[in-house]
Amino acid sequence: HGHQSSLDSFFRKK
Amino acid sequence: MFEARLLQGSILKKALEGIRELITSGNWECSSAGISMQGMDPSHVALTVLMLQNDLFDQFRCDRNVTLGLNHATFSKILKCAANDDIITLKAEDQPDECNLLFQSANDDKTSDFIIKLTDIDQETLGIPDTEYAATVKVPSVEFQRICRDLSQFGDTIIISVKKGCVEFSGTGEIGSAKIALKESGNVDDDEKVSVEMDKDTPCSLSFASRYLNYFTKATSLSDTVTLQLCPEHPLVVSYDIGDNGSLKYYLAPKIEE
Repeated sequence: HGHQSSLDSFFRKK
Repeated sequence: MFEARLLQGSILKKALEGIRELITSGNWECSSAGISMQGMDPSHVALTVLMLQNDLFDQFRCDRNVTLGLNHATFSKILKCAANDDIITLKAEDQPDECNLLFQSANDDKTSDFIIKLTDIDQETLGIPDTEYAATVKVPSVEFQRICRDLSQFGDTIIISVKKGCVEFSGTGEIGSAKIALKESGNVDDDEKVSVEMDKDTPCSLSFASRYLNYFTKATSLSDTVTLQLCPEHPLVVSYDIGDNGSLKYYLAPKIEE
């Protein structure tokens, strides 16, 4: 089922 | 000076059960608006966001913003000393290095007074962009907990597929495969019902690690219903409302096909 993505590619650090 | 009194102390106990296994410590930011805490697990796959608005508390005072750096295992140990129907009061000075927790029993014949040492946690805060979700699904929280538990026996991935009027959860692995479909039910106002709202009628289907979904369902006791929001190639949002003035939300990065 593919590889686990990371939230870092979706959310920017403020 | 910060002081907040929660008549339903069990809310804090339940919230900690939904947080402590995902994030070991966090900055609980107290402001005049309420208390918020967010944190990611070490592998940056899941973000946990707790919001407790000021009117969840029957007394709330926060003269200057206060950051409570809390170790969640310690916080949970102390909260375990509170009965479910205790009134819990949190107190801290400005720029505190400790936080005072007061538990008052329902019949007021027992008060427990704890001091928890605060820790310095340098934690970046993440900006969560507003997303147009392709699908918003509401299901009974106990149902969702059971589905995640049952399907994780089949493998480490749970596929959530939403199409008009129906949400499907499936899992496959060495021992075989399983698919559980929930149809949208009639009168959705009842807490025990399923509702499926789609932005357009395009079905969407995403894969997630069952381990994290099972961590999230530790928050089940907070709310009768859980809301799932899906958008292709975006994190899943799993939300447990805390009354009308709070929420515990989880954001889970999807598993992307090769």
